[in-house]
Amino acid sequence: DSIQGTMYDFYEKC
Amino acid sequence: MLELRLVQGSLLKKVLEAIKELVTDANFDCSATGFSLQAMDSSHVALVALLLRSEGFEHYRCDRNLSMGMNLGNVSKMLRCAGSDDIITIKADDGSDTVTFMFESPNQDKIADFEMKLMDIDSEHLGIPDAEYQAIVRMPSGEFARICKDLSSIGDTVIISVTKEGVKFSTAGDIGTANIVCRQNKTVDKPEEATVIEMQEPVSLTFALRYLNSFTKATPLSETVSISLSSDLPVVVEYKIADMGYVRYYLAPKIEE
Repeated sequence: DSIQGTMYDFYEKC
Repeated sequence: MLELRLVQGSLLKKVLEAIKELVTDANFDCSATGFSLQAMDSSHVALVALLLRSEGFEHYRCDRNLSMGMNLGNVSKMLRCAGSDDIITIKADDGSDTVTFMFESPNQDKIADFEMKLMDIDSEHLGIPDAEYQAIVRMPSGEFARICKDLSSIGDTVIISVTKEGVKFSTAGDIGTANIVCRQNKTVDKPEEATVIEMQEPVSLTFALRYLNSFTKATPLSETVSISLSSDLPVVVEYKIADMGYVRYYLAPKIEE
């Protein structure tokens, strides 16, 4: 099974 | 004081149509570099980054960096009142809570101004570092839109796989499965009809089709689209805006549990 990633899994807030 | 005059006003109309489905409210940032926006969809699964460089405007005055919060549906309503050949000027005074869109017909016989209220938007800005992608596919934007539309009538997700044979788009649903393979094809009459695959190593990622379909609203902006893929990174779907900049969409992949 797979789950949907979000932008926060890949990029940091700046 | 902000004053941006865009002779090809239709570009701005197309930009709004390209992003308003994905994002409801966003801050437009204005600096010496250009007119830009970075915003995520409400579920933070996708991100859109827009840049219209200052050099692309006929007149570009931005005395200080300015961030203007707008409801994109409302901006779209305003811009739909501009004719497709109109020159569009965006104006705002420092500290003002409104922005004015001025539309001039090409022969200057009709001039309209529409003032819109700005809004305070708490938006998070993400740092997106430059990355080396394992594979970059450039293909006709209409072809990519067609593939996303066709596959979404079969399934909800698409597996995009790049090998040296080509790029494969696969889906599966209750009624069956579908695979579409596009091979590299540089020997076409026009460069915009080519499919070009730059692959460092094979890559395969799974994405939700409804977001990709939303990205294809940018198809009128460019005849070609580039799709950059790497394992463990969001896909980047980029539509270049001739001589001015780009609309880039980032979409987080499905992650195996």
